[in-house]
Amino acid sequence: AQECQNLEVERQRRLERIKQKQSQLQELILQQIAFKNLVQRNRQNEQQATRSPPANSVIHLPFIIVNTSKKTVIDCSISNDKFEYLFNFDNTFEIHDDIEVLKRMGMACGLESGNCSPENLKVARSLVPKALEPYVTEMAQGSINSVYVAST
Amino acid sequence: KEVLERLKYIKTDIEDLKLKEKELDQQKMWLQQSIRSIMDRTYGGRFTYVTHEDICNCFARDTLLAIQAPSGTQLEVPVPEKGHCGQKKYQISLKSRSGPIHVLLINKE
Amino acid sequence: SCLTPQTAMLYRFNGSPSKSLKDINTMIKQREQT
Repeated sequence: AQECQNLEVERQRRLERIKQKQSQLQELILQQIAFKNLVQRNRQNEQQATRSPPANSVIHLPFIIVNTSKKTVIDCSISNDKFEYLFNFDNTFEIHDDIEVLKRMGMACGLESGNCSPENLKVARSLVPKALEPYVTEMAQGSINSVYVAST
Repeated sequence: KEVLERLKYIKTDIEDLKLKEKELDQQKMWLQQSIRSIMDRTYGGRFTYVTHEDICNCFARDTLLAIQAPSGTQLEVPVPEKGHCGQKKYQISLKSRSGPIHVLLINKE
Repeated sequence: SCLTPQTAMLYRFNGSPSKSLKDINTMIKQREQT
């Protein structure tokens, strides 16, 4: 009975670790799909426009966005080599990373919110290897945790 | 008898979990490699950009700072404290070790 | 003075999960309300 109890504790610990790894995998799948969609979109746009967009009109990844009200006064100090910046705001702000921007642009096919149309699901599945397709299907239905149950 | 049954089931399940965890680690490694190659300039890295318009369409508030920095750059946000005149100060500091940081102020108006 | 978790929150480009930024946004909102 004691051995049973010890193994049960180990089993729970492994289950927790697997759930955490699945959620990290889910985030990486979203990134993979979003990045591939972004590259495809830009490539198509450039082919149609038969030229690249002006360098000062695009922002390359990785980046972050700080979002604040237009009334906010921002005071900025920059080191000569541009390796250090200090911003002072007199109002609140929000910070978002590039993945968040790509999700808002729809590049993750709506998987992040679990509402993915059948066409988008097809696109999303084509952007990941076969072994990961079950995850994409589960994410499209908004229930990643069940993937583990399914495989056992 | 029940305890022995339970013991057998748990041992089998732990073996399953070991395999599952190994599979997850491999899939994670594969994805990280795949994302690195997408970001790599030779493959699609030239196309991993967003336009100012893309960004403006994503956010409601009007003033945006787009901060592009080398991987590993550290961003630090101190817990806001009250300044002398009682007003709260909100601060962001950025420190890069491997290259310059580029900041673009986008004012939607 | 050395930084402690109570005094600042950190994020690393291409190194920290998006959640770190969500935590920073939550902290800013909470501090604004207090």
